[in-house]
Amino acid sequence: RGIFGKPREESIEALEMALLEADVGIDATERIKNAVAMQKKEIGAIIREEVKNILSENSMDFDEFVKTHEKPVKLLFVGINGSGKTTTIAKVGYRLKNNGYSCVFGSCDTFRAGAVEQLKYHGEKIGIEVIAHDYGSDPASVAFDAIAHAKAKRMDAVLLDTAGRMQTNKNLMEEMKKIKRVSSADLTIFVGDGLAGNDALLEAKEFDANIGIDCVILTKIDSDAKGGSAIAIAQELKKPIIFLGMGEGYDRLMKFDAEWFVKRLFE
Amino acid sequence: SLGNALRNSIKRVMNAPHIDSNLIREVCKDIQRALLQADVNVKQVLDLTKRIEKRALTEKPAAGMGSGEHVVHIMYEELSNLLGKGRSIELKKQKILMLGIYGQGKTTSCAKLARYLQKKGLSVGMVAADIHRPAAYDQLKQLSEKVNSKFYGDIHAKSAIDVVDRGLKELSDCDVIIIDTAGRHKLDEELMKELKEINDRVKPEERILVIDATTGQQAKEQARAFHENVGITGVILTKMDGSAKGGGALSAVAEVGAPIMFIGTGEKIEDFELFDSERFISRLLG
Ligand SMILES: Nc1nc2c(ncn2[C@@H]2O[C@H](COP(=O)(O)OP(=O)(O)OP(=O)(O)O)[C@@H](O)[C@H]2O)c(=O)[nH]1
Ligand SMILES: Nc1nc2c(ncn2[C@@H]2O[C@H](COP(=O)(O)OP(=O)(O)OP(=O)(O)O)[C@@H](O)[C@H]2O)c(=O)[nH]1
Ligand SMILES: [Mg+2]
Ligand SMILES: [Mg+2]
Repeated sequence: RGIFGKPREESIEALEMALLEADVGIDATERIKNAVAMQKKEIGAIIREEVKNILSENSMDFDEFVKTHEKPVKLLFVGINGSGKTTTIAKVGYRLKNNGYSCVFGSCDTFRAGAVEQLKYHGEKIGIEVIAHDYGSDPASVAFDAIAHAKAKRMDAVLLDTAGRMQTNKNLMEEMKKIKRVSSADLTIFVGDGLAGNDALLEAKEFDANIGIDCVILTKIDSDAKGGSAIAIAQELKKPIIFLGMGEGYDRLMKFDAEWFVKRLFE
Repeated sequence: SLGNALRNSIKRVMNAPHIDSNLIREVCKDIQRALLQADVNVKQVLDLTKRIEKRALTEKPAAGMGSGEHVVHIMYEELSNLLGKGRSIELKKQKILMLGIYGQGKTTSCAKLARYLQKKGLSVGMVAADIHRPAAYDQLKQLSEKVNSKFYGDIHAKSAIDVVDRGLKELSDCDVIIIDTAGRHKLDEELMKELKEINDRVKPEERILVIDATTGQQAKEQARAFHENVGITGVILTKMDGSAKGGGALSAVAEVGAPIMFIGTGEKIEDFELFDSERFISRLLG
C-alpha cells in the first residue's frame, strides 16, 4: 500500500483509505487520524501502534478464563441472524473438549427451521451432548435444562446457542434478556460477521446495552474480510476480541492476535 | 446523527438565495460521510461525490427548479444510476438459482420467493442443492412444508450436481423450480467451480445473488466473483429490518449491473417485499 516510507501527507490519505476499506468505519478512522496527527515520528509505525493499542487494550485469554472459572462454566452465544453462532459454538466446544473439558450444548434456538438438527449434527460429530426441546418452546427453559443437566453430571462447560435476532427487534431482545437472566451466563459472547460494515458496531452496542456482552468473536475472516469492525468495537465498547472464525472446520478458530490482525489489515 | 447532518446541509442549500461553491462542497462532504456510513464502497463514494460536486457546480437547473432542489435532484439521480434500471421477476415457467456468501439468507429467501410466486398463481418446487451445510436439507424441507411447495433433496447425496439433476426431473411439472445452493465466498475455488457446474447444467433463467444488508466493503469484490462465475441476473437484499443501510449491496449491484428485485424484512416467510429504489435511497442517506 505504500504507507511506509512515503511523504507524510500522502500517507495519511492512504491510511484513511485502508481503514475505511477494511470496514473500520468513519468514526473510528477519524479518531485514529486525530491520534496520529499529533505525532512527529514515522507515520507507518505510529498507525500500526495506535491500532494495535486499541485492539490489545482490553484483552482476554479465553482458555485461562475457563481454566480458572467455577464449573460448570456457562457460555452464552449471541448475535444477529446468520453471523455464524452455531458454527462457532461447535468450534468452541471442539476446542474445550480437546482441552479435556466435558461439555454440553443447549439448543436455545427453538425458532429457525433446521436449527436443532444443525446443532445436533455438530454434537454428534464432536461427541458433545445436545439438550433440545421442540420447536416453538421457550428458549430460556432449554437453557435451564442444559445447565441443570451439566450440574447433575458434574460437567465443565455449558454452551448455549441462541436464535439470531436483529438488535432492533424489541421483543427478541426482551427474550434474550430472559435467556441471560435464567441462565445467569458466566460469559456472553457476541458473534459478529467479519464481512459486516458499520452495522457490526451498532449490533454489538445494542446487544451490550440490552444484555451485556463480555467478548467478541468475528467470523468468516477467511473470506478475505479485514474485519475492521473489530477496531470500532474495541475502541468504543472496550470489549476483547477473543477469536476469529477462519473457515467452517472445527479447528478453524484462531485465537485473536492483534499483531497478526494489524499486519493483515494494511497489506 | 449523520442523517441529520446531511438533512441540515441540504436544507441550507435549498434555502440559499443563490448557490455558492462552498455550500456545494459542504453538502458533498456530508453526502460522502453518509454514504461511507452506509457501507457504500469507498472508491465508488469518492467517484460519486466528485461527480455530484462537478455537476452541481456546472449544470444549469431545469426550468422552474431552484438551485438547491437541483443539487438534491443530482444526488438522487447519481444514486439511482448506480442502482440501475429496476426489474421485477417474471411470472413465467423458469428455473431460479439462488447463490451468495455464507449466512446471507439464501435458504430463507428461497421459501419467501416460493410463497410470493405461489400467491401469483405459479406452482413452485425447491431443490436442496446445498450438500455441505449441516442440516441444510432439513432446513429447506421444513420451510417447503411451511409454504406448501414441492421439494426435492437427498441427505445421502455425494454431489450437488447429482441432486440438481434428479431435482429437475422430479419437479419438472412445477412452473418454477428454485435451487438453493451452499454459501461460499470468492476464495472458495472448489465451491465456485461447483456453482459454475450447477449453472452450466441447469441453465437457469434467473441467477439471483442474495446479499445481507449488513455487508460492508467486501460486498463489491465478492459480488464480482459470483458475477464472473455465473453472471448475476438479479439481487435479493436481506435483513433490511435491521439498522444497516445496505450500501454494500448498492456497490455490489453497481458492480454486477443486476437489479434488486426483493428485500427481506424479517425472519418470517411473509417478511418479503418488492424493492422500491426511492425508499432505499432515502434510507441510505439517513
Ligand atoms: N467461511 C466461513 N463460513 C462460516 C464461518 N462461520 C460460520 N460460517 C458459515 O456461515 C453460515 C451461517 O452459520 P451459522 O452457524 O448457521 O450462523 P448462525 O449465526 O447460527 O445463524 P442463525 O442461527 O440463523 O442466526 C454457515 O454456512 C456456516 O458454515 C467462518 O468462520 N468461515
Ligand atoms: N431478520 C432477518 N433475518 C433474516 C432475513 N433473511 C434471512 N434471515 C435469517 O438469517 C439467517 C440466515 O439465513 P439462511 O437462509 O440460513 O442463510 P443462507 O444464506 O442460506 O446461509 P448458508 O446456507 O449457511 O450460506 C437465518 O436466521 C434467517 O432466518 C431477513 O430478511 N431478516
Ligand atoms: Mg444458529
Ligand atoms: Mg442456506
